[in-house]
Formats: sequence, C-alpha cells, structure tokens
Amino acid sequence: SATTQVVHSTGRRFIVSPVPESRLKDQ
Amino acid sequence: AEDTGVRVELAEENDGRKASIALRLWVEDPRKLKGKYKDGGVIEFTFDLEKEVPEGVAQEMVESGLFHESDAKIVGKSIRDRVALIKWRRERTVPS
Repeated sequence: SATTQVVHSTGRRFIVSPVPESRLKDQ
Repeated sequence: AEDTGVRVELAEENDGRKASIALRLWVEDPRKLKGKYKDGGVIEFTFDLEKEVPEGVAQEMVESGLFHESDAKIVGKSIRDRVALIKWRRERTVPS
C-alpha cells in the first residue's frame, strides 16, 4: 500500500495513508 | 458544519482512562497536503490529552512537510475541537 510514516524530531509518528475508496465522494 | 476540508476523529475505542489517544485526521481537500503526500488523505497519530497542545501537533505536521504553514491554524483548530469533545465526554462519564 501507499502508506508512509513520518517521524518528527519530537518522536511523534505520523502515518499517512490514502483515503479508502468508500470514503471518497464526488470522484 | 465548517468547511475547513479537515476532519478529526478518534482512531480507537476510547476507554476514558488513557491520556494518550489515537486520532485520525481526514483531509477532504487534497490540495492541502504537500508534495509526496498529495495522494494521502488520512493521517494517524497519537495525542496526549494531559500534556499536549493541538496547535503544537499541527506545527509538527507542518515541520514534517505534511501541510503548508498557512493550514496550521485550521489543522490545529480541528484537532482542538475534537480533543475538547473527547475531554467533555470524559468529564461526563462517571467511572463505575
């Protein structure tokens, strides 16, 4: 999958993923 | 509802005890995300209800290259609103 992790210098982790098809609207 | 293009929700069951909770931020307007994250749309992270400030997390997202500086306020406010709701619910829940 296209999930990406970003770790900030504070140690906090951000996990970025695509929006699931079911949540897309008007597309 | 406000049309900020950003929505924050709980990403886990809230047992009302843990200070650290998982949040999920939905970016409805993909133009808000930067560069290689443009195909993203969901950002998961943990937030400490007792120690952390929503605007601080928004700033970390900007520094991490997720959002433009100009969106930091919107992101911070969206997190703040959700966190306020979670805290309000906790205060109303009497532990058994």
